[in-house]
Amino acid sequence: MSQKKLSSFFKTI
Amino acid sequence: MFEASLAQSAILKKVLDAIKDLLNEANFECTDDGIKVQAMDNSHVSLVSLELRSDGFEKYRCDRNLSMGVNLASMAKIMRCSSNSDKVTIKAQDDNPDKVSFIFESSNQERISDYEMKLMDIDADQLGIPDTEYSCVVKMPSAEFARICKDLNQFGESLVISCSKEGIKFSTSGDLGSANVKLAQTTDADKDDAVTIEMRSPVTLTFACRYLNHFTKATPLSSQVQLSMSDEIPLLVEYRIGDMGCIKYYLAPKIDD
Repeated sequence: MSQKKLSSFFKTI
Repeated sequence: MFEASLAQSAILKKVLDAIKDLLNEANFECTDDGIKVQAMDNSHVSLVSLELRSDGFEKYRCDRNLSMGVNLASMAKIMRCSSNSDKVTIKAQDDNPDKVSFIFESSNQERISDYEMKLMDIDADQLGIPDTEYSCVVKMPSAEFARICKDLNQFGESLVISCSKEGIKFSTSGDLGSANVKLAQTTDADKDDAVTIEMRSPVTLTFACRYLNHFTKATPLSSQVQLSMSDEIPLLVEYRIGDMGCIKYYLAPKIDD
């Protein structure tokens, strides 16, 4: 399993 | 001019304790509505979103929106200089301040101390967090959640959270062996020790235990914690701060490659 980063889910504004 | 007072510094101390191990620094965005902080940890795996509404303060004045870049370890050092029952006032004179003052007043008004802290320029990414209808929303005692995270952290790095109609299950395994804690939904939803589950569909997700343990530093703020989960999106762990706001933690899941 790999740890995802938040940027994979939430876009930078 | 920015000025905000709280009757007791204990709340602010607890808020700071809840974020200072996860974040080194953060921008405190102050507006007429209140104070907001949104910041990711260094590894960009988790995010803290803090809101303190202006109507929750004893006194609140914010003439113009301002952003204060705060080193949280420095602020924690200053907050430790207050007694829990002290009234605390946060004050910044300029519209674009390079320093902020903390004034602590004892309840009998006989001791007044003030501390000035230098602010910093922080260039941080802001993330847009979409409104989500989660598959499972679980409310449970915050102390129970903290206990489970602490106990299971001894067994493995990853914590599997499974939620269904029957209840919520926390599982982990490692060199030592394996561990499971199951909590059933309770019948009386109004009590502080209630476990309640709103479910659209069952969910199983895997998270790094280390971050969950960081989130449980917010336990003294609230008797209950809310976990919101959907498959393959970040977990939301939410603690209320009395009637004045909340602290939300988001944690990206571990996903099969």
